[in-house]
Amino acid sequence: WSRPLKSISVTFPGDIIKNMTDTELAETYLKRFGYLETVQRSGFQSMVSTSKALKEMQKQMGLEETGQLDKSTLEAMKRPRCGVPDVAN
Amino acid sequence: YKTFDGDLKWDHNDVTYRILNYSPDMDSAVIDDAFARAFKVWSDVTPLTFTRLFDGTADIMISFGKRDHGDPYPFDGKDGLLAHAYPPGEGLQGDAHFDDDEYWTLGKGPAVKTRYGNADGAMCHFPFTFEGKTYTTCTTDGRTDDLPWCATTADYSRDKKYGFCPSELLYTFGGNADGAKCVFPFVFLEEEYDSCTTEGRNDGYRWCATTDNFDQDKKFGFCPSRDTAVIGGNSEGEPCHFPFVFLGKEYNSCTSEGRGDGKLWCSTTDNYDEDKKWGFCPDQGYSLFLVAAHEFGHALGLDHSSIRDALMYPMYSYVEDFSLHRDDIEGIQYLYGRRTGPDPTPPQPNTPTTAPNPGPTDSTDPTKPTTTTTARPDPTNDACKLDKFDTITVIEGELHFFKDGNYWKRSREGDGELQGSFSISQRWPALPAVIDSAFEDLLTKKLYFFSGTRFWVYTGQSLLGPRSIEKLGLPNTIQKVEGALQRGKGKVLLFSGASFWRLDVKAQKIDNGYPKYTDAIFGGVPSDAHDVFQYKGHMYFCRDQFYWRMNSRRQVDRVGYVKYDLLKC
Repeated sequence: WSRPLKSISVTFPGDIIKNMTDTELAETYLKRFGYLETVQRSGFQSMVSTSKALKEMQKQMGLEETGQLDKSTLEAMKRPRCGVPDVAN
Repeated sequence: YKTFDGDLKWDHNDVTYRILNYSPDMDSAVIDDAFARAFKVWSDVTPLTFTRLFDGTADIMISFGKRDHGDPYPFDGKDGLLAHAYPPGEGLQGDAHFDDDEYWTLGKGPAVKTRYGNADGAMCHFPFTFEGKTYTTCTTDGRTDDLPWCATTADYSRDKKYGFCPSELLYTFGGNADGAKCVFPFVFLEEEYDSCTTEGRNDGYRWCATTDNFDQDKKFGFCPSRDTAVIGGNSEGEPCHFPFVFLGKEYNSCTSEGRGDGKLWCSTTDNYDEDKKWGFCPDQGYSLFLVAAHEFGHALGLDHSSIRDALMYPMYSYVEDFSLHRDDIEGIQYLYGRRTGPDPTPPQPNTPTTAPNPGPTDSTDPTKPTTTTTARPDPTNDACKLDKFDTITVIEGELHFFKDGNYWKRSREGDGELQGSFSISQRWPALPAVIDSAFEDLLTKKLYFFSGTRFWVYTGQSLLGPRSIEKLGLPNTIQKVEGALQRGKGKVLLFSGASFWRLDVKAQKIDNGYPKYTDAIFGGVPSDAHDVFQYKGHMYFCRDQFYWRMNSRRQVDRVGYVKYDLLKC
């Protein structure tokens, strides 16, 4: 049996992909692609809930609509994709 | 499918595009071709036409850029965001941008087009062997001038076919030096440079001077990426240095150690700990064709689809034999309507619009096809715009190219003009639009056509079939016959998948001892060729737009483009 290697994370110079937590990654993704946005109308400000945004994202991607940041949702967020937002602003 | 709010679309069907710059990852000709094919995806199913402009403002301005590239949506380094495009409209609208921190290929690893050498610009063949050693990348071995080269067939020692790989020592692109090679060392702002540099630029592109003094001559070009170069990081364009030291440990290959994302990287000096110079190792890359086809969908007015197999699904996945999903077709046709003009797959029999001329006819002679006199070519159907054919074969000494209900032909002399398109149904009315394979029996001059699991035999205008290919003794597991090679009189090899069978034409039976594996007998050609045929004493194996030519000693003596070498486009 091999002993699992202790993996060390290094900040590589010039690497703009920062090591993010899963929650941070999800929030960035949901904002970037239009699922999570602050709506400002007549001074009223509301934040679409993360769970609702996740459900919308899961629906768009054909994933199970759990509203949770599950493994398949996280994997989908890490996959290469087009930069055009999924939800129009 | 989804369209943008307000159903944004072009108000004209003759859409123009302009390629503003190129990626160093692939030859400009390969990039041009990828974009042209990506537009064709949409023009095939709509009345839209796409015309390339070389200056001025086009509807769709195409460019490569990194990170902050001049619009409000910066890219994010390697992977993640690949590209974006704007819906139709004026100015930035309609434009398509591609992240040049990605490794752009045709989706299956380095797509290296050669220059010079003796292979007529063929693509490198990886792996290839040279003096007993196998190479999976371009090499400078065997040369004293440091120019990287590759073989364009599997075995250089046998075939001696080679070309030079992208290198700043051979040429540059863009800039103002007409593609001249770099001159090292060169002086820039009174400093001397021995290699390409990103100094003086804020877009991350590597450049060099093409004279020994940039300050004085102001002549420069961008450096093409070598296939061995790292991607991104802080050493773009440099090769990995093996072995290298990282956190005190020595590495002889790319590693994902130190990274949380599992991406493979390497140091470009012998010691990362000291020099901190690194980059990502070349991988399969992203298909520029597929990504461009998706982005051009946006540029024409399509938003993201939620159907996983649709082209307009937001995530990238590589598909080998791409075809547009019904959802994409419905979306684009909602905006622009269907393609007008002649149906490209007309199965209906020919009905002359004018009365035929009275006079002698040889239609009673079954050995003489009369259809060449009635079939009129349609020059608007341009074979040069096709990337791959359903089948290619020689009939009556003329090379025939079949595609979607049409065919073109070129005389045996080879330099004769390409004629067509002609309608298959006009000349051989019983045949379906898609012909997977065809051959002419050298003894009887009968023509055999294969489509799916059926075949037809034409003797002049008289017809036999369709019959099941099982009748010939082919197994019921094969979906189609993809190629045919005459082996002397009365014997024909039939190819399907990675195997082939020998047909005794007279007995109409497959010989014993078959199938055999294609790569066991025909080494060095793609085992998944979709067209196999005999022409002027050579065997041709085609895959996509390329062919592998094999001589009678079963040596691959040439690899080239069907479009340029056989169609003479």
